[in-house]
Amino acid sequence: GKKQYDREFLLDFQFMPACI
Amino acid sequence: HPLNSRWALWFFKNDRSRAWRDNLQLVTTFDTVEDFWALYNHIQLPSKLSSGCDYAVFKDGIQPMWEDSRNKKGGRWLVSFSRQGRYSELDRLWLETLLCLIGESFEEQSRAVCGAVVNIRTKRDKIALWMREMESQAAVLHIGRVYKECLDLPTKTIGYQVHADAATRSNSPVKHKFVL
Repeated sequence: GKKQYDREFLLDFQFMPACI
Repeated sequence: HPLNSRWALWFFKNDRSRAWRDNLQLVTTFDTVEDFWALYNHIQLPSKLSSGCDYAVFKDGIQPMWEDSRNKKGGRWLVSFSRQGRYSELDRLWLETLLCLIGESFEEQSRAVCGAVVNIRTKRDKIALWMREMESQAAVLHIGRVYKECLDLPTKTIGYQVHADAATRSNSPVKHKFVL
């Protein structure tokens, strides 16, 4: 299906370490 | 977290000794939320770029120029602002533009969206959302309304221009077909 992400979801990843 | 589309970041740096096309470089492509941030966090904010530079983020395979067949008959929703507005608004509006692009915020009209461009210029900076030829005015207006809401802008601040008008203008300003 089509992947839609809202801005809050996307912003949660901004400073997340890459390997967890 | 895979994105719906693979996107490409392009960088343009104005060098008058070279052809326009030679000043446009494909930087990289990404198709996950994590890779988007790895790239975004690593590059300069638009407000730090020098005058004459652009960033463009387009669906992979579409070139950020009018001549691409997907753009040719399309148009753009444009927001432009003077230098005073730059430091408070430019970076915020560019990030919001990217988030609505990669998050596919335009629902069924997301397919029509080709990409976005930020132009850093001496007089006025510009951010534009590019879309291909649309089947109806309603579809163009739907994208414009969603986009304006993403940017949280007041009324009459974004205008729609047809690329063909921009490509053929001489000295006259390009008309806005719609203003929201």
